[in-house]
Amino acid sequence: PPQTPVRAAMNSIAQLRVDLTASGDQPSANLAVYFKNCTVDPTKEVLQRVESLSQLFFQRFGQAVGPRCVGLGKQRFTLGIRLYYRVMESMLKSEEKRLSVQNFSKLLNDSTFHTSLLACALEVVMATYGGSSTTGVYSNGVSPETDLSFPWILDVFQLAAFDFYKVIESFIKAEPNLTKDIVKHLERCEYQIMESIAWRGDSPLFELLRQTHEDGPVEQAEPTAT
Amino acid sequence: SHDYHFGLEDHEGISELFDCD
Repeated sequence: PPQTPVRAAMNSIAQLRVDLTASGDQPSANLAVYFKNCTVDPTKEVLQRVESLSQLFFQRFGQAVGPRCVGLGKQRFTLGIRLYYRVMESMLKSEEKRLSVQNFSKLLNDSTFHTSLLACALEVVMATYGGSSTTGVYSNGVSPETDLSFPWILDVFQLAAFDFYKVIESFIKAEPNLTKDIVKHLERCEYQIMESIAWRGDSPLFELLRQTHEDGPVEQAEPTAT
Repeated sequence: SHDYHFGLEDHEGISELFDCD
């Protein structure tokens, strides 16, 4: 029978949970190998960052939804962490194949990369749970009035939208199990960033544009047709 | 099953986007 919005949301939540059951809360053996292959092993920083970002997330989730729902926040964060490690491994495998490189020291020691990747994983989890709030239906334990939808996660992690934007396409490429609705949601996040958020005063986009401008035009403008 | 518009070129990936190439 055709699915009601609630049934569809419940199914995608169940699918996400089943899907991530096999993924661990810690870096996998393959990830540990990538970390060891780095000039500077990022393992300790990765685990410390996860710990500190988890505290931030729990606190803000509790503030937004209510202190009695901190357990819900922990559930969501756990799913987010599993997806974060899984997508990271998948990304590194494809980069290894594309670049014939095993040492990803610079990337894996880049805090912005990790924070953006975790934020994107959490946004997928929140969108999967929060789907009902867009339909205004109370089915995931969170009242529709609490808006945890994008760009809430950027504010929690104090992450620049432009940095979040950088991981979206690679995230979708690396995680074939994403549902059509979630891919569409991430695409909407891209539009939202490019149309407005990335142009806010404190965005790193301006610095990038300034650098590009100083470097001068890379390509000559095409001559006008006579 | 989705119709996401991939925009990165073959020679571009997450390493380039984070200036780690």
